[in-house]
Amino acid sequence: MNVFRLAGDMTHLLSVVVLLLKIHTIKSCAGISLKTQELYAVVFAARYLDLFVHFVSLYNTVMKLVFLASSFSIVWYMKRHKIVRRTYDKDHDTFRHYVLVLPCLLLALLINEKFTFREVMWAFSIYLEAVAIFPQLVLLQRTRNIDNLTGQYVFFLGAYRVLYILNWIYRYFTEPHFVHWISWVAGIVQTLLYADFFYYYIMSWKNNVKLELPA
Amino acid sequence: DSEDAKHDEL
Repeated sequence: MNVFRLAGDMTHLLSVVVLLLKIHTIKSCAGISLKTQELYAVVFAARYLDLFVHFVSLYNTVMKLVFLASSFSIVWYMKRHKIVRRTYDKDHDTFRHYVLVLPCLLLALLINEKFTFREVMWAFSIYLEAVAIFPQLVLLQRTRNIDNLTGQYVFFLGAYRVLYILNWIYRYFTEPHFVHWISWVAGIVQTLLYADFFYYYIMSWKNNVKLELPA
Repeated sequence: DSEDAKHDEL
C-alpha cells in the first residue's frame, strides 16, 4: 500500500469519526443530509459484497466492516434516535434518491468490467459514490450556519477523494496492469464536485470567518 | 491480478 492510499483511507475514516463525534457526543445531526448517508450505506453494501468472496488482508476486511457498520449506524441514529432525529433538517434535505440511484444502476448495467452480478454491483457502487455527496452539498448551500464539525466532515471526505486520485497515479506507474477506467473517471467526477466547496472552505479558514456557501 | 487490485481498494 502506498502513502497516498493510506492517507486517503485515514481521511475517509476521519470523516466518519468526525460525523460520529457530532452525532454521538453533541447528539446533533444538524446540517447533515440523511439522503447522502443512506446513499453511502447503499454504496458500501453494494461494493463490499466481495467480503464473502475475496480475502485481501485483515486491514481490508476490518476497514470494510467499519465503513459498513458506521454508515448504517449513522442512518439509524438520524432516523431512530429520539434526540438526534429531532435535529435533522428534514425540510431542507429534499433531494430525491431515485434521481441518483436509477441513472447509476442503468449506467452500471451498460458500463461494467464484466456482466456479472458482483461486477455490476461494483460499478453501481462506484457511480453512486461519485454523486452521493450531492444532497449533502445542496443541504450545505441551504444551511445558514454551517457548524465546524459539518464543514470538517465534508472537507475530510473531499480530501479522501483527492488522495485516492494521487494513489491511482502512483499505482499506474508502479503497477502496469492497474488500469480501472470506471473508478478513475467516476473518481475524478466525484472529486470535481468538491471543488466549489473546497474553495469556500479554504477561504473561510484563511479569512477566519464562518463557512457559508453562496446560494 | 488486476481483479484483486480492484477489490483491495475501499
